[in-house]
Amino acid sequence: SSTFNYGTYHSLTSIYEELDNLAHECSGIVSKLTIGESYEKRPLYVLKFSTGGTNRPAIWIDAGIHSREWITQASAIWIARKIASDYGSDPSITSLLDKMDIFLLAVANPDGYEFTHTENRMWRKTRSRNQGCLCIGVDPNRNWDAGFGGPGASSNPCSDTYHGPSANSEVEVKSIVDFIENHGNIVAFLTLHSYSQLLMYPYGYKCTKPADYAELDSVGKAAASSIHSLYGTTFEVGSICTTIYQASGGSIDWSYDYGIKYSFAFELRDTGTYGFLLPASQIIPTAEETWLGLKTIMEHVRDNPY
Amino acid sequence: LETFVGHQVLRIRASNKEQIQKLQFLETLEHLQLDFWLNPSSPALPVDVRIPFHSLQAVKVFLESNSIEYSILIEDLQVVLDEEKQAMALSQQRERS
Repeated sequence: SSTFNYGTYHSLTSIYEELDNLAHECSGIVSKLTIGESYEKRPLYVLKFSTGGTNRPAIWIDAGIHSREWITQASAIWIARKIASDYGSDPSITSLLDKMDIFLLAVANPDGYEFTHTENRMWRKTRSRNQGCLCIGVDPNRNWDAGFGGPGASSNPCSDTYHGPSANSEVEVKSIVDFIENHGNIVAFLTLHSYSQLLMYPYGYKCTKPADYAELDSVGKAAASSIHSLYGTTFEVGSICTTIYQASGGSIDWSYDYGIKYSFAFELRDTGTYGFLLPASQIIPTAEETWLGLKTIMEHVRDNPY
Repeated sequence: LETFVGHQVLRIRASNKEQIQKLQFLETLEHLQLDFWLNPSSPALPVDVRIPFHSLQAVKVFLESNSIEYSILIEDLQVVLDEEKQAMALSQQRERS
């Protein structure tokens, strides 16, 4: 297997090399797709985990849409290796991949990620330049077509929560939307953020309960208890609006309104010392516990087709 | 490369909605260049904010004069970023060797 050290943070180049390694070493079930390019023309690489069939129901997982939250991209790479290595040995993952596909976008905002390595470690947004705007970038988790421009997003281009000139104005967002709409059979949308140990479901742009509230809440609670079982990390479960605040233009609101029932956002562990700047020693334990939560949700998706 | 010498990250614990509103007012003061890592939402959740050195004094006076409790999450942000960079460099060396 590759010599990639999952217990440290990596440059974008190194992460992209590892995606190639995974696709090469596990070519039986892993392939690498390009679903588009970022604003600065960096490829958006998605790993597809599939054991065959055409247009099977599929699960979408993304990480790193807020570029500075390095723990999410690092966890995603570890999770990619875990899925590949568990197929054939873990009965649950084996039965899941015998029925469904998984798509994993480890670096949803490559321009921002590169910028955090080269110029500004605190950068969170995209790097798009909008006509006549003094400031750069849009918060890619306020740019989705779900209550766009509503509460909890800023119309000030210099704000870290700037929603952008229009929904899907960010090519990084539009590429995911196009991919999911073209695929047509994505049944779960899971996104990794950091931090504060929250497992959230829609809605954020409004404070009314989703139609599937009871099921999402119980699946979320089951996932949180799986996470807790490993290292005792406690996640709070709830809708975005009741858990933190009203925030419009978020990805899981779009995916849920689009018809993807199982839409969840994870805010990964908070040690109470570093915020999203978790030391590298926290990468693997964070990835391991996150995986258990994701797996619980994915098993429910597998067993409850809709 | 942007540096953050002297920037501190405070963890603020609002005890009621009035204090949350005061923190939301703080969010609007662009000249302070505050970077909210966790935005003020409810007294149940902490508010974490990165504060540039030049705004530190003013923000602490504001919090103390409003009896808003806070602690220092990160004493000097640049120290943490330097450690992170060193850890990455070390690991890359190991991988190469």
